[in-house]
Amino acid sequence: DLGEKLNRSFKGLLGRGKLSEKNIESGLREIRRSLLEADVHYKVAKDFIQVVKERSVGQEVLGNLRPGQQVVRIVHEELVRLMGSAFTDISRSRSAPTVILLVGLQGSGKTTFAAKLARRFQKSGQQPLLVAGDTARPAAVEQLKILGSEIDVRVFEKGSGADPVEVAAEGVREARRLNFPVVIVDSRGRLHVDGELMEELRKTRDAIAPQETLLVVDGMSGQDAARVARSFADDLGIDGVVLTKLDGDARGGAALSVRAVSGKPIKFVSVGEKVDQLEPFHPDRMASRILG
Amino acid sequence: AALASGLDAESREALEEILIEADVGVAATQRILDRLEKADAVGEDAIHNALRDSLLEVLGRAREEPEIPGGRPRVILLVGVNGVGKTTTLAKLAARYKAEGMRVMMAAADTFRAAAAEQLEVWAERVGVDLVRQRSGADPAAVAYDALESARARGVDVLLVDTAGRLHTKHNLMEELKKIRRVLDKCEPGTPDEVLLILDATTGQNALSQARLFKEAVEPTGLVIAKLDGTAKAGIVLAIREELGLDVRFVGLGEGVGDLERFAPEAFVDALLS
Ligand SMILES: Nc1nc2c(ncn2[C@@H]2O[C@H](COP(=O)(O)OP(=O)(O)OP(=O)(O)O)[C@@H](O)[C@H]2O)c(=O)[nH]1
Ligand SMILES: Nc1nc2c(ncn2[C@@H]2O[C@H](COP(=O)(O)OP(=O)(O)OP(=O)(O)O)[C@@H](O)[C@H]2O)c(=O)[nH]1
Ligand SMILES: [Mg+2]
Ligand SMILES: [Mg+2]
Repeated sequence: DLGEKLNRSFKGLLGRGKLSEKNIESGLREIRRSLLEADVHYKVAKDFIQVVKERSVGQEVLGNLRPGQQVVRIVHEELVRLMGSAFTDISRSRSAPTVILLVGLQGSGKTTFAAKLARRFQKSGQQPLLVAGDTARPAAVEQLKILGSEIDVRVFEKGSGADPVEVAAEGVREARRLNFPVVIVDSRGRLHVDGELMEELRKTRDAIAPQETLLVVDGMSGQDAARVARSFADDLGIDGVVLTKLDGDARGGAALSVRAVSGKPIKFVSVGEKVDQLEPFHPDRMASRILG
Repeated sequence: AALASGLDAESREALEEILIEADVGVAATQRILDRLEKADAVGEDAIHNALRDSLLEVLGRAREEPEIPGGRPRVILLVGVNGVGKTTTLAKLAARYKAEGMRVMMAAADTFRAAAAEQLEVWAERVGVDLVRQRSGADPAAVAYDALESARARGVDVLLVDTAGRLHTKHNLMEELKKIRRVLDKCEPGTPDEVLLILDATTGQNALSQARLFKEAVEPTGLVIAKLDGTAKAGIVLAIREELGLDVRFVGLGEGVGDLERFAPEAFVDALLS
């Protein structure tokens, strides 16, 4: 446990006294190691440790808190502060429908999340339209149709092989025509370094003007998550992030990296394969998980 | 000691950043750099070569494909967590073996995920091989058994069995996987001949946890690193090889049926250090 480890490395400091720069170095190394083991990006961890150091040097050691726990508390607070202190919901359009575009790498969980998000809106009394914007992957349209039928949500589709930009545009037009309050557009998985597919995504965005472009990121992602988030933020523009597959034992440090490099809030966390296994993002819970 | 080896603190830190950012992991990076210090290389080129050699040493010599007793299908079971690339990798392997002149069959033993069998149906048609499937919700072990019986009856050379993605931490799902393996062996003793654990190149340290638990459950005979055409370096395979002795057999380099290559350790290490 990180608190215990820090206490051991601060064992010179038992009574009252300030944490000096010298005795904090080993504690900081321990924290940095823990963050890296949790998949936080190397540079993000480095910057983060600097912030913790500045807060900790000269920090009064509280009488009843061991210095190790004190530093852990600072780390925890800074993690929460970095990741956003409150749940950030989906932005709504002032004139229906609210358009949500889901993007991300292959296999990150977009299609599954599309259904989960649709279910969430449905439960709050707003009937969504799902748009099968992945016309490339074998049976992707079928996958979304099945998920839609399982929750009684309509899916707009033009089959595999159709032009994805056209499908997205027509799907949003359909949502407008039928007065859907929300339309969720799924897209194919793509690499941030695939110029052609990133251009396709920009065309899609221009065609449908989403209120929310959400980057769906696999919660088990490692160092590369920072680069992916950076690319999607710079080359497309995103409004928020969704972290998936956090029902496993991945520490989820990608959450910190993605937030740090994109500046965008993590809005939801997917915690299972079932359609109702979706949670609003809780920064404090994520902080505890990352610290292990 | 650092001065004697020519690996000063600054150089060590620079290498540490490269390795960590390649997902090698903290502990493995420390072991590698400690060994490098002892190697006593002096100068940037010598250090780089020493590092390259030590990584190649970890990866070891690729092992031969197991020899299959003739007269029955070679059974390859694909396993791994959700969304890593199992189904697509299966299609690529099918195409590869078919191109080598073998008679290939696919088994859609993912009976859980929406449109999983349909996805494999599209691939079976594209590659031009038979597929055994049942309805959604069927017992995956039953599909596997069915497929192997059918493969045997038809003189198939290679049977590739797809399974549903599952997190290694889900006990009941791992038990289901063990059952699929047992049932194959029951149908034809000695099968599956290969169990390929598919890992996503973008996965971080969790890949080690995945490898540990999948190893415990179904004894993988090799790894496939999918999505290596992205920017992730999959450095975690070093720790997996060191701790669990698992080799990478193939790498996935794209979404097309031809985007699969045999693992090339030198190219992998060069990309990792670039
Ligand atoms: N355990 C778990 N599995 C998930 C979660 N979200 C999605 N999955 C699974 O992850 C796999 C991939 O999900 P998809 O929704 O197909 O991913 P995708 O991003 O649409 O994939 P592409 O369209 O190919 O890019 C499926 O097996 C899903 O059931 C989650 O939160 N937890
Ligand atoms: N770029 C790239 N994409 C890949 C590669 N392998 C698979 N994919 C893509 O990754 C996504 C998931 O692939 P699947 O084969 O469905 O993965 P899976 O492990 O069978 O997923 P589940 O059955 O849902 O657990 C698809 O969009 C594939 O096209 C690869 O080597 N490179
Ligand atoms: Mg999808
Ligand atoms: Mg699959």
